[in-house]
Amino acid sequence: DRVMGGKDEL
Amino acid sequence: MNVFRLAGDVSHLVAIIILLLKIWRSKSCAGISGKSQVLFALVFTTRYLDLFTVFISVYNTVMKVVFLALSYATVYLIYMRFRNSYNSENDTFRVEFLLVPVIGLSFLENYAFTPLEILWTFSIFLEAVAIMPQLFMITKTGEAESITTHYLFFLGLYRALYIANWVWRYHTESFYDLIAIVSGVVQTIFFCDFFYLYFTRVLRGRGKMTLP
Repeated sequence: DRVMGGKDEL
Repeated sequence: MNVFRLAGDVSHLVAIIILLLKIWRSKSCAGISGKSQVLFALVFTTRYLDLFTVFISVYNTVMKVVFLALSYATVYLIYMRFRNSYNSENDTFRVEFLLVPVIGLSFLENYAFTPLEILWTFSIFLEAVAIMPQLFMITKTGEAESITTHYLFFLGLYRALYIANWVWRYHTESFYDLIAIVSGVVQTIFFCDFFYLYFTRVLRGRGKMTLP
């Protein structure tokens, strides 16, 4: 999902 | 993970290590904005709180911890160990002019009104403008040592590569993160003027970058 997706980036 | 993302992360790491080694070896932080470095430490601190909540990958966790540790080490060297060499008289950018709008915006524009999401958004917006005290300092003194400019080059390159990463992810995964993209583009634009000076003055000449 979006929230997880945003946080796989540094 | 794609090649742009990996190259971007490596550039970011290289930038931070260049700065840390420069200060460590010369035992001086002359020409470096301590304010920008405190802002970057704040960026990493507020963004990587998810270290405590979700596990994404070993790579992700290790890089986050490394960025946090290196940013705090840099701040320590500037304000504690080599504080005698810190040019506070030229590091006069008013940080509150960045923090107040960034805090306000992160409350207004976020993906969810929860503490972690607001802090994550705050870190994204703050990163976009955190280099401004450093660029202001260079403009004020009219020059920068070449190592400082190499640091700025890799920091700008990291952001430019992340844009390529977002274009790639949009086409291959249909993934996009609007807050990160808009902030990342704004951040990269701040570096354009610097990139121009870097290529025309630093790489063609030698030593310091001086402003006209």
